[in-house]
Amino acid sequence: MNVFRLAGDMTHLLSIVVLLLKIRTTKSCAGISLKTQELYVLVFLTRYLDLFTRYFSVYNVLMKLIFIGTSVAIFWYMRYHKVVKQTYSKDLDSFRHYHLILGCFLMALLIPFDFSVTEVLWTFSIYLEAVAILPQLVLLQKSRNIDNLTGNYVFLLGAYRALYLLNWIYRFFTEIHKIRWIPWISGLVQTALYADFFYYYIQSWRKHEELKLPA
Amino acid sequence: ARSGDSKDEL
Repeated sequence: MNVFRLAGDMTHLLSIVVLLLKIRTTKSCAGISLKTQELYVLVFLTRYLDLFTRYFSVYNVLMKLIFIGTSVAIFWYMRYHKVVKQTYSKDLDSFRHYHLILGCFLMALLIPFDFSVTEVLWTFSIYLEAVAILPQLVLLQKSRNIDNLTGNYVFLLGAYRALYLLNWIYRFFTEIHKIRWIPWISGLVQTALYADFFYYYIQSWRKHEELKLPA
Repeated sequence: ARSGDSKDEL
């Protein structure tokens, strides 16, 4: 495990902590896209099927269980918690995420890592993760004001994949020496989707102003 | 098929 990978995983974990903190302390999920959260549940469930078939390390198993558990918990809060669900910005969360699921599934059938059920699902999860943030970004763009925790959540989520890019470069030269088209290109797309957000996030931070995305 | 591919990533 290299420093980029660890930093990426910790940033990913921290983003989830920030989101759960927002939901549990403010009893509000305003500004958070339930569609994006549903996509993450699907991403983790389809990617971590290898929990049953392959063992890597205690760290690996624990992190996978945490990602599955927390994504389901966030989904549950937003969908079913008596107080939290009333703060859901339903009208603004209008992205048709089923199209993303269908598109990524077809892509995974056409270009899978390998032709088996688990490998097609793994590839599907990589493609879907790359675009899962789109409903959230659209929701942010429609929101008048973005609270700090929501802004930080999205920033950390983007930083995680950017750090993974560095991890892949590092591993390519030190360890694997193989081109890994599917995760690399998906990861590049995923990180690029945040470029606009990063720009406005850093600007608002430097100017000490509230974060706002132009429509 | 998986050797050399870093499926140990999350």
